[in-house]
Amino acid sequence: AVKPHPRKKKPKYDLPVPNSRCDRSPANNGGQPCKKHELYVSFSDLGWKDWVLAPTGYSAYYCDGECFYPLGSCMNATNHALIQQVVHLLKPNEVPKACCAPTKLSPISVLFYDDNNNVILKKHRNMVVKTCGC
Amino acid sequence: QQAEGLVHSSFRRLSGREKKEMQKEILSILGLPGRPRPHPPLRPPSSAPLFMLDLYHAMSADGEDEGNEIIVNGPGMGKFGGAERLAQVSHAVLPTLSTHTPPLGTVVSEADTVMSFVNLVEQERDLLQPRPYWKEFRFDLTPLPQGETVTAAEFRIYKTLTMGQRANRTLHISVYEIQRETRHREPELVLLDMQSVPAGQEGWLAFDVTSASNHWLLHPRSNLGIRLYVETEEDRSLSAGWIGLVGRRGPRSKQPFMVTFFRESQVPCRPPR
Repeated sequence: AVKPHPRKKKPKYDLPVPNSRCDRSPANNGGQPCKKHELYVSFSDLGWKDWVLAPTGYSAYYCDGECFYPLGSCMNATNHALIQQVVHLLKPNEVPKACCAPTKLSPISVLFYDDNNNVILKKHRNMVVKTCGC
Repeated sequence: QQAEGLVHSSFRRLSGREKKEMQKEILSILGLPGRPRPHPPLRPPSSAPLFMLDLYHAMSADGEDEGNEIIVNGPGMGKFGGAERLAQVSHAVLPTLSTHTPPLGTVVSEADTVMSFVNLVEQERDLLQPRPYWKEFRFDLTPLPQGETVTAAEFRIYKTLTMGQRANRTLHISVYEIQRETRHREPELVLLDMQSVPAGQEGWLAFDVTSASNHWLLHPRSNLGIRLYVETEEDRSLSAGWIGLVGRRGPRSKQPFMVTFFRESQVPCRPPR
C-alpha cells in the first residue's frame, strides 16, 4: 500500500468502469455471466503440418462474456484477471471480482522440425488454461 | 436475443492480419521467431524423428498421469542404457514406430526441451586401412535453445546382427570426444563412454556424451565430433561396419543420431509482447 503524495494532483484519466458482463451472478448488474468455452488450435488448419509432427492441435479454455478487459495479443488470462481484481478492489460496487482467473494450468508438449531438419520436443509446463474461475 | 447476439458476435472469422498476429503469437509461445522451413524430403521419417515421436508419446502419457515422474530406471536399466538396455530393446514388444526405447527417467521428465541432431559427417578407417579401425560422427549443435542448459546428451547407434561372428563374444565399444586435431598426427581424444555388448545382440546402443555437448555448447568451434572404436576382449580392433553398427548409408530408421536434453536455467519469464 503506497500513500498518495499529498501534493500530487489527481490524474486526468480514471480507471475505466467496465460494463460488467463478467460477473459470476447474472442477477448482479443484470449482465451475462462468464462462460467457459473450449478453443481448439489446429496445426493443420494453420498449414503447419509440414513442420509440426505432434500433436495435431491443442485445446484450451477461454472465457466468453463481455469482459471490459479482453484478452488480447498483449494480455494473457492472468494479467486480465489481475487487472480486473485491482479495479474491483478500487471500485467494489461497480466492478465485479475477476471470475476468469486461471486456477489450473496444464503443460503441453509440441514436437516439430527446425530449419535444419533437427527434431525438437518442447515442453511448456504451465501453458494451457484447463480450469478457470468461471 | 440481444444477449445471444452479443455472445455470438465474438464468433467471427478472423481477418488476414488477425490470423497472422495469432499465428505469430502461437509461434512466440513455442519460442520460435518464425515458422520453421525444414528442407524436404522429410519422408520417410528417419531414426531421430521416430525416436522423438516415441519420447513425445511417453511424455504425453506421463502428463495425463499427473504428479508422477517418469522413473523407469529399474533394475538392469541404467540411466543411459548399456548392455542391459540393448538386450531389453531387442526383446521388447514395441509399437509399430518403435524400434527405439526412449531413455525414460528423471532426465526426461525434468527436461524442458529435447533436441535430436542429424549426423552430418561420417568418416572411418575401415578394413582397407591399417588398424586400429574407427568411425567418426559429427553433429551441428549450433541451433541450441537460448537460456537452457544441457542436462544430458546421448549418441545413439543401431547394432544389427552380422554373419560370421560368435554370438557369445563380447565387444567393447568406446566413444571419445575429439578435442584437438593436428596434421599427420592422431587427434587428442577424451573418453566419453564405453559399453560391453554381446556380438549376438541387436538393438540401439546409447552412449553418454553429456560432457562433450556441454563443451561444444560453451565453445562451438571446438566441436570436432566423436570417434567410435570397437575392440574384442583380446584388444583386437574391429571395424564398426563389420560388427553391424549402422551408419549413414544404412536404413533411414536405423541411422545414428544424437539426442540432447535441456532444462531452463532460470525461472521462465515470458518477454512482453
